Amino acid sequence: MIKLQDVRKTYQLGDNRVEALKGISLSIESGDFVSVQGSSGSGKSTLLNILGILDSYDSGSYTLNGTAIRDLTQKQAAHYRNRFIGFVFQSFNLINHKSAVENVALPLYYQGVPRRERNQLAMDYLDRVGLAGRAEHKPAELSGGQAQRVAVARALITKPALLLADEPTGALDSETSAQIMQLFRDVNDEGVTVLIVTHEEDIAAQTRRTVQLRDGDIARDERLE
Amino acid sequence: MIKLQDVRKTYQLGDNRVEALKGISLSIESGDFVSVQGSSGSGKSTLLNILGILDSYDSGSYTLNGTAIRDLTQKQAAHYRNRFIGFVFQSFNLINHKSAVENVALPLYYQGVPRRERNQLAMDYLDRVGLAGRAEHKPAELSGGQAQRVAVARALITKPALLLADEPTGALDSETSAQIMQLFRDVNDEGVTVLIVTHEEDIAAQTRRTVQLRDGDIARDERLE
Ligand SMILES: Nc1ncnc2c1ncn2[C@@H]1O[C@H](COP(=O)(O)OP(=O)(O)OP(=O)(O)O)[C@@H](O)[C@H]1O
Ligand SMILES: Nc1ncnc2c1ncn2[C@@H]1O[C@H](COP(=O)(O)OP(=O)(O)OP(=O)(O)O)[C@@H](O)[C@H]1O
Ligand SMILES: [Mg+2]
Ligand SMILES: [Mg+2]
Repeated sequence: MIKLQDVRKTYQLGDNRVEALKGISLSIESGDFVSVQGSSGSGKSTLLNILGILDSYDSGSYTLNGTAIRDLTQKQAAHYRNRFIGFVFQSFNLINHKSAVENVALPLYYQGVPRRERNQLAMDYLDRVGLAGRAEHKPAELSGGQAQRVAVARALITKPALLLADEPTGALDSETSAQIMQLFRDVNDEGVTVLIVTHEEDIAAQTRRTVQLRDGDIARDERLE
Repeated sequence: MIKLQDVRKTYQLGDNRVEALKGISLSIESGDFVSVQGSSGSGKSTLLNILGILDSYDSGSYTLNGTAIRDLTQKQAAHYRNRFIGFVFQSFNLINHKSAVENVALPLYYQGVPRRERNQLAMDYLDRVGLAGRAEHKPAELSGGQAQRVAVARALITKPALLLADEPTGALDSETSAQIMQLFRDVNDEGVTVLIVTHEEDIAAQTRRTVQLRDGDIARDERLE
């Protein structure tokens, strides 16, 4: 499903160079449940953004389900993302002037799903993250953890083949975290490939394989089951 | 230092009423080190925003160092905040077009501190949170945990009497979390009153008193030392 071969990514800022990824090689089978850990600044979000076709890489190769992901047009990149990938952003990236239910329904709107059906599904997914009672709230009218859960619901609603989640339980207490992890297990059982970036050991322990990043390199990659 | 007496806060959204705080009474002595825990949506940020004079409350009373905090003008509220309070926001609230060092220096700019001195101090505080090497990066060029640490540095630079931090280690791995908690212990030793909202048990365990919110009420308030 995912094949990264010696992927490098460097940010250039004026005279400064930040080598965020220093040659990452990683293979992930369809249906796996993987966590990516590492300290703040180690390259986790950078890696996830490349996997999510949200950002380019400088060298090496990235193949997603047999397709080489390289030099895509904006249109092609958007096409693959919408059809294939659900992404939970580290800072949620909700639309501020839209309600929770409108935010969750948005990917279906882009897929041309009729209004009644997409709103129904959106309410359904909001309910799955415990937020049926917050459907009409805008992001500024939600708590941090509620906004995070709206972002999770939005990432799942298109039933993507690949779910990429950047610290999806970062703003959640232990009970709500457990609900979200159960939801991820459920979709993984249904065949979704799940990759979670997390800095929490006990969240990583609930996945089946964990990859540790250190300063842009893979320091460790081991099965947990 | 802080005295809340039966404080209530309700959000009105169209026909919906959300009773975020249902009568909170809380006294905090100067120099204490307190954590506030509770599940997602239990009212922690709402409480902190009221304490930080960022939001109003509907009934009850809030006295800060002997001053009744009620019906303040925008100007008075800003005055108390700038002189007295350091605030770490749950979503950081950094200025996107300013660099990390400019963001950290900003409160001193508002206090009229000369340019050279405030930049020196800002670099000093960035170093204390491990980010001297990221001074020129803008928020979009920082990792999530780096942005969080910039927000922490900015809250501390005016040496406030009261530090209010909303999930200040939420985006941090265990090692970086430990550095930030040590920094909070250091400023607490220097006499700063510290109140941390956290959903992490092991962070709360490092404070001297913990308050548990449940659905807008205080469910538990106990000393840990
Ligand atoms: N502006 C608003 N309008 C309406 N409801 C709001 C508003 N802000 C917050 N709420 C609601 O008030 C409740 C308390 O919110 P608050 O942000 O204080 O929770 P919290 O304890 O900080 O949660 P979290 O741990 O998820 O950050 C939530 O249920 C939320 O939906
Ligand atoms: N646009 C950018 N320009 C320059 N440097 C960047 C940019 N984005 C990220 N970086 C740097 O690249 C490194 C990796 O960032 P990344 O966001 O991948 O870290 P992370 O592992 O997700 O950290 P965290 O756990 O704090 O979220 C960091 O040191 C960061 O400062
Ligand atoms: Mg990150
Ligand atoms: Mg909150």
